[in-house]
Amino acid sequence: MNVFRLLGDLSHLASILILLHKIQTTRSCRGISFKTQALYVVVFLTRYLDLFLGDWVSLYNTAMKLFFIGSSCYILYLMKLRFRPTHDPAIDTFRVEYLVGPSLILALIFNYKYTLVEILWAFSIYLEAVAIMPQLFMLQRTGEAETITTHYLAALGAYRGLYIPNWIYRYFSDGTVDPIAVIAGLVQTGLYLDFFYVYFTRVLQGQKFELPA
Amino acid sequence: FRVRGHKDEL
Repeated sequence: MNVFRLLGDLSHLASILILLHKIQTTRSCRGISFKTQALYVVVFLTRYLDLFLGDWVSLYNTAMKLFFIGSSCYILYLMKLRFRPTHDPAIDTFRVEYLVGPSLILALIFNYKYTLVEILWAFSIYLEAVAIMPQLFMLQRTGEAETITTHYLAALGAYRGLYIPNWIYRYFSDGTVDPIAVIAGLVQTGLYLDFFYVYFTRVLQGQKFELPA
Repeated sequence: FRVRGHKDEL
């Protein structure tokens, strides 16, 4: 564990708490892509299978995994049942099969071992890299976002961004490289660049998040 | 360096 990894995880944790706070206080999931949230449930369930296989890493690791699985399922519940009328499927139109299909194919080709657990692990890494696309697509379509939603996205983007210096650190400190995670992580972080540009130049200057028409 | 999955990461 190094400082970049810890800050990345805390940023991930913060993003989920911000999202829950937004839904609970506004009593609405307006502006949040259900498809992206559903993809995260798939990502966590396929990656954290090791929880049930007895591969113990640490209490921190297990607690975080349980939190990510639990909170992502809870968010789906809030969106689909509790605050259902506030979700507008008509603007959440990204085709998730374009993300799930290629991720599965990539996982079948590029993985560390031909076992079900390893293929699902690689699949979860690839799918996580692109899972934000329905959300970003929705933002692009509506051209604006509530400030709290942009804080959620910024924390989520910062999470994989912070994993990059963590991987560089690990390369020097323990001499290991995880090319699947690194390449997917670079793609994942890259997807946020446009968003971060608007976030830094507008939202953090106190302006509303609005995209030019 | 060794190539391996960082399974301790989240």
